Amino acid sequence: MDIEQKQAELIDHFVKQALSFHGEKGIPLLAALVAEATSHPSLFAFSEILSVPSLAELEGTSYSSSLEVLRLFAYGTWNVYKSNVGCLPMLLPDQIRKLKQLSVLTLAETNKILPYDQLMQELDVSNVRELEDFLINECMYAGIVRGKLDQLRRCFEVQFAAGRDLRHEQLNNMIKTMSNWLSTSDNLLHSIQEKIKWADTMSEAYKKHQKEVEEKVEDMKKSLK
Amino acid sequence: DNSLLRQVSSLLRRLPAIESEKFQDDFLMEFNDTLLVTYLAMFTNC
Amino acid sequence: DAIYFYDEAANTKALQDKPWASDPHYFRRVRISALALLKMVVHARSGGTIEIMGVMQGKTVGDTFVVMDAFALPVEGTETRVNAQADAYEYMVDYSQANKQAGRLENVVGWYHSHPGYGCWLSGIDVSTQMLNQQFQDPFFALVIDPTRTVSAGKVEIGAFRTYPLDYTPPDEPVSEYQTIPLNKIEDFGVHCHHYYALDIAYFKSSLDCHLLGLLWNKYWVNTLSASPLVGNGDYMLGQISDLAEKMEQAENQIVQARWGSSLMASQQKKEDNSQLAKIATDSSKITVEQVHGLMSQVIKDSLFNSALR
Repeated sequence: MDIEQKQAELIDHFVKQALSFHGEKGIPLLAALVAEATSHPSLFAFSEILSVPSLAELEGTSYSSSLEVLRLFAYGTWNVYKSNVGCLPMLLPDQIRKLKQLSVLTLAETNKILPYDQLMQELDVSNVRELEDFLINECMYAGIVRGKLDQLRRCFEVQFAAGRDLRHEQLNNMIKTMSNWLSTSDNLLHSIQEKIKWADTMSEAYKKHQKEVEEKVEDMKKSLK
Repeated sequence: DNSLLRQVSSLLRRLPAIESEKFQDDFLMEFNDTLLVTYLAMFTNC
Repeated sequence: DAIYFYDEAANTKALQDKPWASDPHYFRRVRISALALLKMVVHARSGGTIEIMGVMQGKTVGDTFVVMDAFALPVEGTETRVNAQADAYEYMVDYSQANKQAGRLENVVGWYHSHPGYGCWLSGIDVSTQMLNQQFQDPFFALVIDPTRTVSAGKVEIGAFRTYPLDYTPPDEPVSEYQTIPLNKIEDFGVHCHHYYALDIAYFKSSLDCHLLGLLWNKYWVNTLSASPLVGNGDYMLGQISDLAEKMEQAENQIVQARWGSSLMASQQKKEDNSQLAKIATDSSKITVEQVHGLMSQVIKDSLFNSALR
């Protein structure tokens, strides 16, 4: 939630700028905007910028690679970039760092426990110290990820990871998960209500039974006297 | 609302909150202990 | 928020009239501010299994003590010597003077201490301390907090008391709410329980307190939800069960001896046995209920946050 609040203003700023650039003169400015957005240290969400209509004008021009870069940063990872390096422009050091940060978020989406070996392979890092420095300085301090570094088991336990931009096909899964959660919560509430009713009924029955027993004891005492 | 979608996605990724054998073992042990205490209390009441 | 206003003239008049001097039951109620309560409970909890002590500031309004604030005292051995707060007189005087300079005009109206795990009542030493306080510092009352039972019960275990004068015979008090007393304290409880009476406790908070507590809740609700008395209070629970076992053994021995002894007082003895066993049964039910509550919260949390989305 904090990361979303932090980048909300930035997203607004970039979206407004993108909306103001259109036509042939706007295309190089849009490309520069994309480079600036993908290099910005505090911006990790790009779907709002992607959905600006003027960005579609980049398609088919000499700046279409900027659109591909934006899509890469919205949905892709460092490995995807490496396998398509021929089709994409050279990234700046700031962009490389950001893409690696986003790759950590993607990895955290699937697993809560990330082994160091997997992380070193995904991020092209040669040793554990460098990996830990990256995770602490670039990920945890940036607020996109919270977790524990377990040096004994050589893994990173993720407690929280910021959300990345979603593709349309991912929405179905999310809706299904939330429906399941909703129905479980509803069922739980119903069963709690039923248990409360049961407890009340049992308590009434017990009081009634106790009263009956006391009355019987009194009757017995009177009859014995 | 892309921001909301990202937040929801981040939240759903955090769940299940705990998923490990050790937690299950500890949880079931607590469960058993409480059931045992309930059993003993029932005997005491009787 | 009007309760926070300190009426110097009314307070001076009350101190001159001293209506409590003629009526041992004069004071009936205590109103504690949210701030004072929080400070006292946090202080008590910070002591762990060690008894802590502090002092409360406030005023009297008719038959009610109004506690505005509380501060801790740097003393030890609150349950092992009468008037342990004597060690901190200089501290109390300095604190009170500094308060008055800062514009807090309230006087000290009572002392609080903790009974970690063994309930809210006054021991023999507490009764002596409170009698001394009432002799020299009246109006004064004693407050006892049990931080351990607070955690396991889920509500603040607190009791406010005033002692009777030595030469006063109290009338038969209505039976107060039952509380479990550990076996090693039961004698101390029983001997002195008629030397004091309990005051009704109510709480109040200012509009600013409401706002601040709301903010605190927003910040710490996750920690509150995550906590579990089963995990946090395991030692206390073990102690309760062990104490219960000892009480049952003692009851069993007493029953056996009594039955072998005289049969003349059979009906009287049977009544005592029954009440002793009834107390044991009540204690065991209480322990179980607390355990079950703790487990219920764990099961619900597991269903909501683990099982559904596994």
